[in-house]
Amino acid sequence: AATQTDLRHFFKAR
Amino acid sequence: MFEARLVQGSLLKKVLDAIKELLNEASWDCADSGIQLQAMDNSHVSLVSVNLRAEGFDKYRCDRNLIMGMDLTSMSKILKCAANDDIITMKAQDNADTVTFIFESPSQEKVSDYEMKLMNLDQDHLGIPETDYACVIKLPSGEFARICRDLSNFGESIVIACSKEGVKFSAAGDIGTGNIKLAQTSSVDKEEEAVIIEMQEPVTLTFACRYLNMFTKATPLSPQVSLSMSPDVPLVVEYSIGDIGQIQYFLAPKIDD
Repeated sequence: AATQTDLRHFFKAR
Repeated sequence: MFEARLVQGSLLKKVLDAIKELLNEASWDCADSGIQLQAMDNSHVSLVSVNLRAEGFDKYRCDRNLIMGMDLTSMSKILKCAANDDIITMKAQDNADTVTFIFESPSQEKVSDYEMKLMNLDQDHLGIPETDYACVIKLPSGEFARICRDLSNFGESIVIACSKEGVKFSAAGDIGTGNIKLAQTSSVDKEEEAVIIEMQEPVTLTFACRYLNMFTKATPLSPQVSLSMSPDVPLVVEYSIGDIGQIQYFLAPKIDD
């Protein structure tokens, strides 16, 4: 199975 | 005050159709340069970024930067009241708590106006770093929509593998597996039918079908779509909005356990 990652892991909140 | 008049009103109608399944509400940031929207879906797995340039509007006035928070379901209901060939104008006073949409028929014989309450949304904005992607694939938007729809029958994820031979879309699940390979087109008479692959290095990533299928709601906006990928960073699915802007969808990859 593959685990869905979260966008905030890649993009920092401004 | 803020006023933006779009002769090709159908573009705005299609933009709403392209985002309303993914987002319930979002803020339209209006500035001198144009209108931008950036919002993540509730699960923070995908992000939509819309950019409409001021020059694309037949009339554009933005005296002071304005952030208009809107319920997109309501906005979509209002835009459904516009005919495809209507001219659409959005208007708001500077510190207004409502926005007005005006629809003019081409013959000017029918003019409708709808006023909608604005919302105060304090959504966190994400900084999206400029990225030089390892693979950028341009392909017909209808083709991409078809691939996502067909492979969704096989599983909840699609693996996109880009190499110098071409790009392969795969899915596997209970009923079996599906693989679709697209080779780079050598020469096509119509640019819109071409499959163009720019590859710095091969990339293979896995994405949830559910989001890809929501992104393809933007297909009516543009005959082409571009997919940008680099190892272990979100996919970017981009459609142009006529010649006035673009919509970009960012999707976080799935990581094999």
